[in-house]
Order: sequence, then C-alpha cells, then structure tokens
Amino acid sequence: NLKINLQIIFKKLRSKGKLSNEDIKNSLREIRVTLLEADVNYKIAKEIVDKVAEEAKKQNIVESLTPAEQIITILYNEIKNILGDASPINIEPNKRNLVMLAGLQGSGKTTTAAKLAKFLKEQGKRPLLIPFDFKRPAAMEQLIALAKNNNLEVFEEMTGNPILVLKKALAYMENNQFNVGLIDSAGRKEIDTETMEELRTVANTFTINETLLVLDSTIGQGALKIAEGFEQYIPLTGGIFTKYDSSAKGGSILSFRYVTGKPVKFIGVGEKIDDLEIFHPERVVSKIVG
Amino acid sequence: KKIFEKNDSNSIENIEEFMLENNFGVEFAENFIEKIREERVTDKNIEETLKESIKNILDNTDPKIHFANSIPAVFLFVGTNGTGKTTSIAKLAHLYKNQGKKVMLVAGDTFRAAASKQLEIWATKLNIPIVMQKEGSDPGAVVFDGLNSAVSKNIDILLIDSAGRVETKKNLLKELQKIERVIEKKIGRKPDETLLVLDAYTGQNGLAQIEIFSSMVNISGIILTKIDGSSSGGIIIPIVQKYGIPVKFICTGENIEDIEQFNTEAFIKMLSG
Ligand SMILES: Nc1nc2c(ncn2[C@@H]2O[C@H](COP(=O)(O)OP(=O)(O)OP(=O)(O)O)[C@@H](O)[C@H]2O)c(=O)[nH]1
Ligand SMILES: Nc1nc2c(ncn2[C@@H]2O[C@H](COP(=O)(O)OP(=O)(O)OP(=O)(O)O)[C@@H](O)[C@H]2O)c(=O)[nH]1
Ligand SMILES: [Mg+2]
Ligand SMILES: [Mg+2]
Repeated sequence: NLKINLQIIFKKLRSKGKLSNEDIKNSLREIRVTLLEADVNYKIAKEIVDKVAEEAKKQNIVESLTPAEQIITILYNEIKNILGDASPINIEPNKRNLVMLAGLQGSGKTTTAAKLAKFLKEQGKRPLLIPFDFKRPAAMEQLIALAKNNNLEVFEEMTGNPILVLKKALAYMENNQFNVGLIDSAGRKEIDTETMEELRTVANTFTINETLLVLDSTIGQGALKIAEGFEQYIPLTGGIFTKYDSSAKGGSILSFRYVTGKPVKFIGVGEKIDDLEIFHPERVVSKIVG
Repeated sequence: KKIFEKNDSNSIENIEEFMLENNFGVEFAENFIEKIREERVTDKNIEETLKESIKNILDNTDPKIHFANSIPAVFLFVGTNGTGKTTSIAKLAHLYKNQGKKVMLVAGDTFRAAASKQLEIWATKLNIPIVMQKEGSDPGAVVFDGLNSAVSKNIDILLIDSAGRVETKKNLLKELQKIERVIEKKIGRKPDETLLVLDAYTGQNGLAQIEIFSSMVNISGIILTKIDGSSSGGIIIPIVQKYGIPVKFICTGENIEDIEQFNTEAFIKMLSG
C-alpha cells in the first residue's frame, strides 16, 4: 500500500521536524515501484516521478506537516492529468453512424460490441451489430448468439468480400432505420501489416464515426507499442479497456492515453451484457495506486 | 527490444530497461541489479549474466508432458478469458493426432456464447470426436460425459476445454475445483496435466493469475500463447522463478500448426532479439 509505505518513510520526520533529501528520494522510489507494479510503462513512470518531484519541490514538501498525504495528492493529480475525462460515443442524429471495434486477438471486441449495442439501445438509439470476423471459427455465431440472447439486432449476411459486406450492411441499416452500425472486426496484431492494411482500407472506404481500440486491462509494458501501432493505420477516436474486473491494476490505460491522446470511453467489468461502465478517472487512479 | 540496442555506456540502466520492458517486474530487476553489483560483474558481462540467470530459472523446471500408465490421459485447460485455451486445444489435438494418438475433445465451456460451437468446428476440421452439451449445462456434467465416452472408446488423450475466468471470481475458481474433482473421481487421479493458458502480452497480473489459479487447482504447466505478437512473454520469467511451474508449450499464431514444445534456448534467443 503506497500510502502506508510513504507514511513509514516520513515517520522519522517527526523527530527531525523537516524532511531530508533522502526521505524525498525514498518516497519517489516507492512511487516508481508502485507504478511499475501496476503495469505503467517504465518510460511513463519515469516521467510521472519526475513531475511529482518537481511539484513536491514547488510545494515545499520538506516543510510539510502531512508529507505522505501531500505527495499522494500530487501523484493522483499527475495521473489524472494523463487519464483525461470520459467522453460519450459520438453518434450523429439522422444518419447511419458506424462504430468500429478493433484490437488484438481475444481482447474482448465481440463481447464489447454486444454490450455497446445494449447500452446504445437503452439510450434510445437503434443499433445493428455487424459481424466482421471472417476467420475465427464460430465468430459470427458468437455475435449472433449474444444478439439473440439479449434482444439485439444483428446483420447475419457475411457472403462476399468484406467491403461488399459492409455496403450491404449499410443498405440494410437504411432500409430498417438503424442509426448505429457496430462493426466487430477480427483480432489482429499491430505488427501484421497485411491485416492492418485491411483495417485501413475499411477506414478509408467508409465514414466511420468512432474507431475504438479494445484493449485487455491485463496487458503489460507492451501497451505503448500496441496503441502506437494501431494509431499508425487507423484514426482512433477512443479506447475501451476490458477485463477490468480482474486484479490487473490497469497501468496500460496510461500508455493508451499518453500515446494517442484519445479518450478512454468505457471499461469492461465482466462477461455479462450489462458489465460495461463509463470511464471514471478517479476509479482508475485508485486501482493503479492501490 | 534487443539487449544491445543502446550504447553500452550505461549498461546497468540498459539492462534494467530491458528487464522492465519485457515484464520481468521491478522486484526481479532490482534483485538482478543487486546481484551484478555484489558479484562485481563488468559491463560487458552483464548481458551474459542475465541470460545465465534466465537459463537457470527455466532449466530448473521440467517442460515435458507426463502421461500416466493408463488411458485416457486427461488434460484440462484453464485460464483467463481470451488467452487462447480453445485454440491451443485444437493445436495440441492436431499435434497428438499426427503422432498416431486417438484424441477426443470435451467442450467444457458451457457458458460463453458459441464456445462449444467454436471447439466443434475444430473437431470437425481435425476429424476427431467431441463431447458437448447445450449452452448453460453444468460443466461438470459435460466433463463426466466426456470421461465416460473416452473410456468406452479407448481414447489415448482427452483434452478438456473450460470457460475463461478472471482470478478475482472465487465462485468460478470453485467451479474449476469441482471439475478437477469430477475428473479425479472418475480416473482415480488428478488430471495428468492441468495447463494454464497464459497470454504473452500479460503484465504483472500474470503473477496473480498463477498465484490464485494454482492455489485452487493443481497447475502442472503453462502454455504461453501469442508469442508471435509484439510481446516477448517475459512475464514467465518471474512466474517460473517464483512458482516453479514449467512452461510446456509456446504458441506462435492462429493456425493449427502454430504450437511447439517449450525450449529454453529458443526462448532466450527470441527474448534477446
Ligand atoms: N471477465 C471479463 N471477461 C471479458 C470481458 N470482456 C470480454 N471478456 C471475455 O473475454 C473473452 C474474449 O472475448 P471476445 O469478445 O471473444 O474477444 P474478441 O476480441 O472478440 O476475440 P477475437 O475476435 O478472437 O479477437 C470472452 O471469454 C469474453 O467473455 C470483461 O470485461 N471481463
Ligand atoms: N496471434 C495469435 N493469436 C492467438 C494465439 N492463440 C490464440 N489466438 C487467438 O486469440 C483469440 C482467442 O482465442 P481462444 O482460443 O478463443 O481463447 P480462449 O482462451 O478459449 O477464450 P475464452 O474461451 O473466451 O476465454 C482467437 O482470435 C485466437 O485465434 C496465438 O498463439 N497467436
Ligand atoms: Mg471476436
Ligand atoms: Mg475458449
């Protein structure tokens, strides 16, 4: 627990009345360890610690009567600055909006697509789930089952090439008054140029309102490269972090924010259709810092 | 990131960055740095020392699969959601079938949408039998069915799929214990292998996964998946060091042939770029 560890470091202060540089160094080291253990990328952790050191100096922390609390507040603010705020799904009225979900294999795209459809439906939108994974065994069956089990509409035609399928889906949306098409794409690696080019082609062929990167909260240091890699091929408009109900501390969220600057829109907190929460920076900070 | 990518003027800083970037964790990194300071390792020997440490950790475990003297050999696949359990089962089934073994699959994930269907498609492609029940059935019941069928059909190897689950869900871990008990009751011993399928991109949460899963069921080995991605799977280093559980297989892609027996030298080679 960071707070307890900092209080231990600063306990000796009582007898001296003022913190030494050694005390400050130890507290910064403690913060660095906390961030690294929370899967914050080591480059970002270094930057956060430097900023905390700078701000602590500005606030004359050596003379503080409550240095542990004060340094934690500084740390919280630094992390919150990186996290930014929640942001709604950008849906324009009176048009066929497209929302595309992309990400690594197994990150939770298909499940999240269904969760988003329910969320949007409850907001009065008319969502249509569009399966867009032509490779994984039973990928379409999975999305169709999720739709049927939860009273959601799904486009069930997947014959022809991917671009043709989307054109047909858009026509279907037009004829049936759907205003949001949720494209559930196949899992892919950001380092696989062929599949990333396929994604770029879709992004360039159609007007996509939201392109959301779906990331697994259990990802470690690699999150930085992954977010960067996806950003190079498609214009991301936001991120969704899944499996947040695990004990993962979610430091990878900072990597996504740092590299893309785009908002984290939702957090997946379970396998059920309602297990989708709107991003709350305070909740994320406390999980990272413990 | 390759070990020798930066200039060697600050080798300790470089090796620390290497360890952190590859998810070895801050505890492992600090211990290693303390070691090279105590042993007064010179800059040009730091990388070799790390490779040696890694080799010792990995070679201290036995990556071989253990078959009992009776058939069917029973392998249970467990792990967090989306790590590659179902796909890994198909790959191992293919591997063993090519070795002339009679393989059968059990669709033990009765929870997730189209989970059984996904494994059924693999069974059909491989032309091997599969036991499944409808979605929502009790997983213990499907496993029991599978065991009976495997015994009556003289199956050599029975591969059992289970639903993904996060380590924070105690009730789901208890469900796994129940599945282990069903198997033990039927064949008179625990599963020959209970393999935790671990995603190579995983960070420090990998340690929690191993810690908690192995506290509830006997984990005999790890299958490391998605090593073909941009992550080295370095989290296995602190895991193997701390828990002594061997990595038995490594998966390198989405196709049926993309699996190999774990090999320390090959892994270290991949790690050091
Ligand atoms: N615990 C938990 N599990 C989740 C969450 N989101 C998704 N899952 C599970 O993660 C696994 C993978 O989810 P999918 O939706 O199939 O992932 P995907 O990204 O579509 O996978 P691919 O299409 O193969 O790339 C499933 O078992 C889901 O139930 C979440 O927020 N929490
Ligand atoms: N690139 C790559 N993808 C993999 C590998 N193993 C599995 N996958 C992909 O990861 C995704 C999830 O695989 P599954 O086998 O469904 O994972 P799972 O653990 O059974 O998932 P749940 O049952 O939902 O918990 C699929 O898209 C697979 O094709 C691998 O070694 N490399
Ligand atoms: Mg999917
Ligand atoms: Mg599965």
